[in-house]
Amino acid sequence: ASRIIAIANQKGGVGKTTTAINLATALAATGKKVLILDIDPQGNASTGLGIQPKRRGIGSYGLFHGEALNRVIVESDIPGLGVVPSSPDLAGLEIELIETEDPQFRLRKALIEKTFSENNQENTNNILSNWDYVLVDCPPALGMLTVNAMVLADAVLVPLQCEFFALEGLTQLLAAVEKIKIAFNPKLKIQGVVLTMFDKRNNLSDQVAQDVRSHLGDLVYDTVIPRNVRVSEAPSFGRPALLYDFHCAGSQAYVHLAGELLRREKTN
Amino acid sequence: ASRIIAIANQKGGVGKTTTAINLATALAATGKKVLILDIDPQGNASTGLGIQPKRRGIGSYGLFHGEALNRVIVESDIPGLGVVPSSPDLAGLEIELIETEDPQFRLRKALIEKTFSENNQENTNNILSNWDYVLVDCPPALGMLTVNAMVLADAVLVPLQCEFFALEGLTQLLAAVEKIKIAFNPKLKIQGVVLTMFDKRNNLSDQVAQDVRSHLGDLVYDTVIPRNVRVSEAPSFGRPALLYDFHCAGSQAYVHLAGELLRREKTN
Ligand SMILES: Nc1ncnc2c1ncn2[C@@H]1O[C@H](COP(=O)(O)OP(=O)(O)OP(=O)(O)O)[C@@H](O)[C@H]1O
Ligand SMILES: Nc1ncnc2c1ncn2[C@@H]1O[C@H](COP(=O)(O)OP(=O)(O)OP(=O)(O)O)[C@@H](O)[C@H]1O
Ligand SMILES: [Mg+2]
Ligand SMILES: [Mg+2]
Repeated sequence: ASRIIAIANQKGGVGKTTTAINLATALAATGKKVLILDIDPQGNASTGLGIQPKRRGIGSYGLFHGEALNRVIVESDIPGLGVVPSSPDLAGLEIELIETEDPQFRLRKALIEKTFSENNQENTNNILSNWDYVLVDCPPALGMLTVNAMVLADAVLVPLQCEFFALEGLTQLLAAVEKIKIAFNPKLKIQGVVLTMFDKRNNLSDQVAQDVRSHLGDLVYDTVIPRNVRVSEAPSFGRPALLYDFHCAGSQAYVHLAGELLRREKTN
Repeated sequence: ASRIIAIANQKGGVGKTTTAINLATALAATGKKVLILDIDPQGNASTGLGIQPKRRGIGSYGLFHGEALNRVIVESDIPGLGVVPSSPDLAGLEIELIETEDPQFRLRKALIEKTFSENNQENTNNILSNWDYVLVDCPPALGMLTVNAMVLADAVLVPLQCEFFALEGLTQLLAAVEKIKIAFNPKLKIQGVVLTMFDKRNNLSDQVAQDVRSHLGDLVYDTVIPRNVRVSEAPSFGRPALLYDFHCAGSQAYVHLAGELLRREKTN
């Protein structure tokens, strides 16, 4: 079965999209089949993977309205990596879902079907079974889109920029995950916290990293993603950093992150 | 009368809060009375100005529910600078306002009262008249909170990080401002675009800056805010960069920005 990971943090600009794109590419490079769900109306993950707006179709917005998965998936340039692109219509979803039943479960209902066999045994027929990993890129908010991702997911991966404001929001985020776990998705857990844009030239990065490790211990990945300009240049070419400049420090860090994620999965 | 400016951009982490805090401080330093409205549930502007959570009270959330302005304002350490702090309750406002009448006007109704004199002349009795400038720090979304800010405001100031993903969202943002202007606030205009986190060490910053200036011309402020670690250190001490390290490049840039804003106001 597939492993579904929501990449979420309501703090803006912490590296959610960059982590979704490059971690997915690194996992695909190890031979895994990886699907990226872009549910951010900004559509940065779709752009960063080279999916031009005219190729996006109804995209992930369609999934919330009962469209079949195979009708919204788009191929990327990367073997083994599929994308359900974003759509600007996602921005209106929060309001649209208000009047509906179980608005938090729309994504889950679209992708994880419950069927019953003759002896009334409940089977979860997972439409996502062709994919080893599903990464969901979330917008910078704890609204209905991110809630849907966390109700769908097995775990939440939290990119955390090594800056003071980003640290402040972490407690709110962990509390929100706990609430969603209790109310909607009992098996939801924290996959881990990934430190991003670490700048060894300034103390602030060190202080934040030490602070987070002392509070969250093992939850924090050993792999730290350095601030690296090649990573921020890659999206303007519509390519992941791993394809734009495989040997740069940023790409190598994402390769290590994929390795660490696979190792942690085995031992859990 | 006071000048109300919404500091908005749905792209996350572009410097909205940092601009709100430091531009407000620089304007206050010139003798203006400045009020910051923090309507981001994350509350980074409140934290960056040293307003501890226990001092925040019902904050800006109260304004949306009819609380009087003078009951939610908190003094800051900076002479002439007042703050209406954030509250975590803001996160639920989008849903709360759905069933109400004119949800987009809640903030405007709370702060700009219409009264009628004997001869039935409509007067705008502006509750904000004690303040020369009101800066509204918005969350990274184009939801009901940011819409309320744009319906209240005279103009929108757009901080734009000199990165590719930030550029991508600019068209969406300008289109949203235009929609709000037509539907709710005819006098709304773009105050300007401020380039932030400009890093002279990399070409990407230059490319983005040139791209934006060629498209938007005069709308882009001459003052560019450089990437400067002292700016990102200041919030951990609960102080604006101008108080933490007045002579650093970041603080000086915000002083220049305040000067340019005042000059532009005069000529408009
Ligand atoms: N390791 C890195 N080194 C340098 N720049 C980076 C790095 N990671 C991300 N960036 C850049 O920082 C900016 C923010 O990253 P990104 O857009 O991935 O964050 P996000 O959390 O997805 O933002 P949002 O909250 O808007 O969705 C982008 O311009 C990106 O290119
Ligand atoms: N000129 C600068 N130089 C260095 N760091 C900066 C600068 N401006 C902002 N920062 C840092 O970059 C991060 C993002 O800035 P900030 O939080 O102000 O953006 P924002 O747009 O308000 O984010 P959000 O979308 O989450 O509200 C913060 O950690 C901040 O301290
Ligand atoms: Mg993103
Ligand atoms: Mg902010």
